[in-house]
Amino acid sequence: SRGKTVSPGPGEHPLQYNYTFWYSRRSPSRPASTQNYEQNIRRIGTVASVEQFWKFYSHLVHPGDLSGPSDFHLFKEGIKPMWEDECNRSGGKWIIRLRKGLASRFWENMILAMVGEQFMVGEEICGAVVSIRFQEDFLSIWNRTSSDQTTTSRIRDTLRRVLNLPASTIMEYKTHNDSLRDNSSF
Amino acid sequence: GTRIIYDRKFLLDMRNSPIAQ
Repeated sequence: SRGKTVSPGPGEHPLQYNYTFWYSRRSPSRPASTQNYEQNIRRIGTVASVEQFWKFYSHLVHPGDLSGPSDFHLFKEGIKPMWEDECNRSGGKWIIRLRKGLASRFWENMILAMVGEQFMVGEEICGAVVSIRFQEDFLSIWNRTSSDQTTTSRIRDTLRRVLNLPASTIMEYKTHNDSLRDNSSF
Repeated sequence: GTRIIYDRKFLLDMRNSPIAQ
């Protein structure tokens, strides 16, 4: 459902959108498929205010402390963190590779920018993902319209600013269509 | 319409507010 399931409490600071936290664990032994992915992803909660965000966030393990390949996702309520969701189908994502040890801090800065509406791209942002892997970690931020270059450039520039990325950091944009076609993510 | 914008500093300050504990 696309409706709001939670609301800010009395006196709390509302967010522009409600956001849902999701967690997924990769099972490397099984081939990637939509069905496996849906079985492995868990919705862990939705927040509607700054206060609820912190309350929730402070109870989560820092992504950098997770063991084994796993992902945290933070998506606008009602948007599933899947390529096939109607809000994602025509979209894509910016991907940033991180060496080990940086994921927790960068993830926090990225989601603060997202829930604080720092990207200034209207309805375009769908959600964000941190992916913990063996050799390196990845951040990604998903938007609705991969063909909208003004938007994707603005998202890239905002990310560089809020994460204070070195100029040498490689950022790659990938459409979900391409991800679906080559059936790969990281 | 109006968008609800929060900068990083505000959000981090809110983290320590009693209601968010």
